[in-house]
Amino acid sequence: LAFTVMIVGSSGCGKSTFVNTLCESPVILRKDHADAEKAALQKTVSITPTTVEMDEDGLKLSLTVVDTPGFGDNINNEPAFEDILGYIEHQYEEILSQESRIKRNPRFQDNRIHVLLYFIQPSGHSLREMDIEFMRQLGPRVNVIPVIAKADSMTPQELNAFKKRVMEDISHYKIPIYDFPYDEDEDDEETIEENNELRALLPFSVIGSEDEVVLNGRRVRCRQYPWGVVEVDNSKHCDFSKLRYMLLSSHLHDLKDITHDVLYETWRTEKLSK
Amino acid sequence: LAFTVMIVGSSGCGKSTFVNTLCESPVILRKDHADAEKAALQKTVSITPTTVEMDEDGLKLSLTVVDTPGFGDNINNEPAFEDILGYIEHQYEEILSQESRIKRNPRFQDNRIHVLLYFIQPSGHSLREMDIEFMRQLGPRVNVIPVIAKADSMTPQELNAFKKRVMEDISHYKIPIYDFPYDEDEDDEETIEENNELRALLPFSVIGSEDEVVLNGRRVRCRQYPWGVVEVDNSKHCDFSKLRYMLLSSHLHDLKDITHDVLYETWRTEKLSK
Ligand SMILES: Nc1nc2c(ncn2[C@@H]2O[C@H](COP(=O)(O)OP(=O)(O)O)[C@@H](O)[C@H]2O)c(=O)[nH]1
Ligand SMILES: Nc1nc2c(ncn2[C@@H]2O[C@H](COP(=O)(O)OP(=O)(O)O)[C@@H](O)[C@H]2O)c(=O)[nH]1
Repeated sequence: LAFTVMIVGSSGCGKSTFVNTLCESPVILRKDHADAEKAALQKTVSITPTTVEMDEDGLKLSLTVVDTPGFGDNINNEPAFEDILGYIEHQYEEILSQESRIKRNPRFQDNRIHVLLYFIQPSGHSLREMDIEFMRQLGPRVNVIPVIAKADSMTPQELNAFKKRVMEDISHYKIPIYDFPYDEDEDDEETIEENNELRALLPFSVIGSEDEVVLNGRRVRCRQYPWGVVEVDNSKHCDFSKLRYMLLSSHLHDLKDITHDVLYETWRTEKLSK
Repeated sequence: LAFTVMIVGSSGCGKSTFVNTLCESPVILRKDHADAEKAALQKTVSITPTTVEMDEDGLKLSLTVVDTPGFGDNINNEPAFEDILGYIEHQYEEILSQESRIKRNPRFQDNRIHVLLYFIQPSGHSLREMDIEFMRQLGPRVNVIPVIAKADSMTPQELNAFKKRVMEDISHYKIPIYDFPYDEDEDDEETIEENNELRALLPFSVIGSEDEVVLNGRRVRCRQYPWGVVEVDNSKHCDFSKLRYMLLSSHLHDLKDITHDVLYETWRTEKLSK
């Protein structure tokens, strides 16, 4: 079973930590704190896929995570949008050319992005122009799921108010995101209920940590502050465990199906009609 | 006694809250969560001075705070730099024309910025291209003091490592900041010691809150999380109280003197030599 997740967000919003927390192992190494001016001179997003073999409840999963360091760090961020959109569409080009070959390439690998997690900075206000523009441009090409980064920097009231405002922006600006769609006729009561609950959590609040500590006799992934301990897997602290479950278990197939049957097909029709 | 502070940083990094915490009253009202696209269409920073009459240990202080909402929010942030630098230099123009008048304007007001607090996002990495460029351009015109915003989103280890890297960047990129200079011959041991201690804290970590709660019998300004309570005035939690003391008590006069005797004079010489 193969699944590809792309992670996008400003530098320092916790993407590498999130990936390592998701995979439960140090997949992305702590970066050498890159020279800001050298990085800025590059003016591109370095798009780097890493594949991890995982075991999800006995199910073997080959998870590819595509990190996008450099997004949003420059004074002018227009080029970064194009790099990421270009990467996603390039995978569709590859599928199209494989489809069209008389003699298929037996070693062909499907590198399409099944879901893009977009990390929103916990500003407490609403979406920035950059967030709106990016999700609007990418939404038609890939399943976008907005996520609130470093959710431990917001109090429960701030988090609820922020989630509400972000969803109002998403609706107001008609930003296409993956919002747990279900089929009234096909899906059972339980599936519809589950989808409604997950949709109500959007955007998912995440907290990441590679540090494990023994707390009250159990091993806990957490961030230790002088004023208290934040637990990654505690659903009273953030939505990390629910997000992980839907990505790697309950909604993995739906995300792949939509990518293949809807998003790729839409791109292909537009491409061939030009 | 009059003193003017300018606050610069990305939207949502806690500037308004910081100002209200500093002035101990709701000076800047919680903004109507501005339409991101309307704000982006403006493409300018709206520079808004507010004056508060304060009492600092019996000393009457007229504190003017200049907020700069809109900085850093757009996809292209070049115009924002110019707005802020332009505002600062405009105050110098006013001083110069007042100086040059044969008949002085008796109602003239000195609106020069005595210190600019630059809010750095708590990314945990190092300075962004934008931070370096901004402080480098503004440093020669105004006393710049870098501050780490929302310091409660970093653990003590992350904070210390980040402070160290930011100061390394500041030194590496030769960014001029106000770093508590002293005069070997003029200043006494105690002053030199105090300046060394303050310099060692740079960049100051700040946490802001308008919420007061009674904790263990005393009134405390804090942020309440499910996992604990962060105290604004607790120096184990952040440097807010030290920053406030140096701004409004110990270093107020030095900041004004440097603005008048050094920064303004440098600008004036360059201006008149053109
Ligand atoms: N407050 C908070 N800090 C985090 C969280 N996750 C990571 N960090 C810290 O944020 C900094 C940047 O994290 P990193 O994963 O390297 O960010 P990236 O640049 O987006 O990949 C590091 O100091 C992390 O320890 C989180 O959930 N909450
Ligand atoms: N974690 C944290 N959040 C803060 C802090 N100060 C303010 N906030 C929250 O951050 C959000 C934005 O604050 P605001 O002062 O309006 O930011 P501004 O846009 O820079 O003026 C609000 O939800 C505040 O409650 C702080 O020190 N730490």
